[in-house]
Amino acid sequence: MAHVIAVSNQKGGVGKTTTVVNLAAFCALAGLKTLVIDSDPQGNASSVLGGTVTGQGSIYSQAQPVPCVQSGLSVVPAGADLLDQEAVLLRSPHGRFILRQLVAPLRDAFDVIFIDCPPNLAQLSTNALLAADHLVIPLQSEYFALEGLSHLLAYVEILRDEAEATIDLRGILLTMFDPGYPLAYQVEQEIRQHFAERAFRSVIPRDVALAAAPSHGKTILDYDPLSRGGIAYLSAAQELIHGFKR
Amino acid sequence: MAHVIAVSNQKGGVGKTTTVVNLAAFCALAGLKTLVIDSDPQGNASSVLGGTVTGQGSIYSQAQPVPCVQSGLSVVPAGADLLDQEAVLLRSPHGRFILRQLVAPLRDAFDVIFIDCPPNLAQLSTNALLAADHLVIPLQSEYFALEGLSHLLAYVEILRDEAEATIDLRGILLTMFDPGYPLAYQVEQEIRQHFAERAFRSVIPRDVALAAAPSHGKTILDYDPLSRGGIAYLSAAQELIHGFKR
Ligand SMILES: Nc1ncnc2c1ncn2[C@@H]1O[C@H](COP(=O)(O)OP(=O)(O)OP(=O)(O)O)[C@@H](O)[C@H]1O
Ligand SMILES: Nc1ncnc2c1ncn2[C@@H]1O[C@H](COP(=O)(O)OP(=O)(O)OP(=O)(O)O)[C@@H](O)[C@H]1O
Ligand SMILES: [Mg+2]
Ligand SMILES: [Mg+2]
Repeated sequence: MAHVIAVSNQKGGVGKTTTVVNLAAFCALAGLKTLVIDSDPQGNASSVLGGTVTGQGSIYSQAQPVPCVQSGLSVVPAGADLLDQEAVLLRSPHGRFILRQLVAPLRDAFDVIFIDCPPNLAQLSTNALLAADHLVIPLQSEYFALEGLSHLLAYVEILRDEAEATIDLRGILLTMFDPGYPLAYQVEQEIRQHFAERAFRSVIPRDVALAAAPSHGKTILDYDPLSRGGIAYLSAAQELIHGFKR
Repeated sequence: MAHVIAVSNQKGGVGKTTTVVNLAAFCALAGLKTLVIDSDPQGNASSVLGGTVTGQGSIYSQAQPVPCVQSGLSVVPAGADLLDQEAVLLRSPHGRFILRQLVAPLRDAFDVIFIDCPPNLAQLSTNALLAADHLVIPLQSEYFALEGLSHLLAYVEILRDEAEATIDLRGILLTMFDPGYPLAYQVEQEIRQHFAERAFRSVIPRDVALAAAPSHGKTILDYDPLSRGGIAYLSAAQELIHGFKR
């Protein structure tokens, strides 16, 4: 029975895709049958995991998982239809629950399923939040990113009230942490005070290896696992998997 | 007669808002009557320029410009209604041209108008691209950001064909440039080869001052104008203004 994890934050460029592909790589390394569903029309996760097949549709056109280079890891790529799905889902009466239905049959075939979300809280992200069991929020330790966090959490509460969402906040993951940034420690302190064990102990540092890996079409595990970014994502994956056992 | 500039890129976190508020600050410093229209529901530009007034609507509810702390600079804040506008604009027959009509009466009162866009190419961004005379594309010198550039340029072409868009590409502005990143020089070289004088000569470096300024509710001009980030945005503003005169 899979754990389904949405990785979402409407703030752009906070490390959603980087978090999905690298947590997934280490989960597969740990022996978990791992799937990544790319639900962002930008298709960045697909391009790293090697799934962009021209002409293929996305999960919303019943696309099936495609095995990645790394064993134990599969991807359902973004597909050309994903951009149009926003309007289709908006018009359809049960448009918010489509992904939940599409993910259901995949739960038996995998141990963990990650869903990469676009930088907004529109239909594709709403579908992911209603399909998932857990929410991981990558948070850049900077001012604008912090500003948007309460909005995202409020939206999840609305989905719990209105749409019987069962998603729990698995954790806030501090990303691109740079000790030279005055806000970095302030943000970390605030997050640990407010969220306690719902904030990952692992903190992802700003590390050039994490930005370079995707340009080689690789996860950090394949590109430079012993980099500071690699070690941090391994540690975050360990925390995530440990949490499954509880 | 104002120059209307859309600052857009569907890739998240590439420096759209940072570019809008800082170019605007230096344009006002140069004596231009400058307006920022915040068309991103996140409202990051509004929170820096001091315009977030609870209960006030956005440009789409006829909200009027509010003077900022810096003289010569005004802002039309994001407003609570902006998020709902996406659906409203999608349903309305001439929904793509609403912002063009709302901006028209403002052109006589300002010399330059910047429009901050959200990280997508949905209705709010489409409206901005159809309301503007010029497009500035902030581009992070990293792999995912480069991947999305051709998609953005293709979309602008579609708007030219389908919706008689008159927007020209004023320039690609390299942001968060970090010489320690292997891709930085590669991206710069590629951009200069393909875009020649449609790429700003000025390059914005990764500079902690640019990330710290918004947390003090300030533009870089008020926070640390002699920082590397401040000097780079001054230089980019000079290039932009010089281009107006041609
Ligand atoms: N810890 C890190 N250190 C350095 N660079 C990073 C780190 N995490 C991500 N990056 C780089 O920063 C950029 C933004 O990251 P990413 O694209 O994963 O964010 P995102 O939240 O998925 O963006 P979007 O909102 O567009 O979907 C990318 O170029 C990525 O390679
Ligand atoms: N040159 C720079 N050096 C260092 N930090 C920067 C620089 N430019 C922007 N930042 C910081 O990087 C983050 C992303 O920038 P910004 O929010 O302006 O991007 P954006 O494209 O507007 O994001 P979104 O897609 O969410 O609208 C912010 O925290 C900002 O303060
Ligand atoms: Mg992403
Ligand atoms: Mg922005």
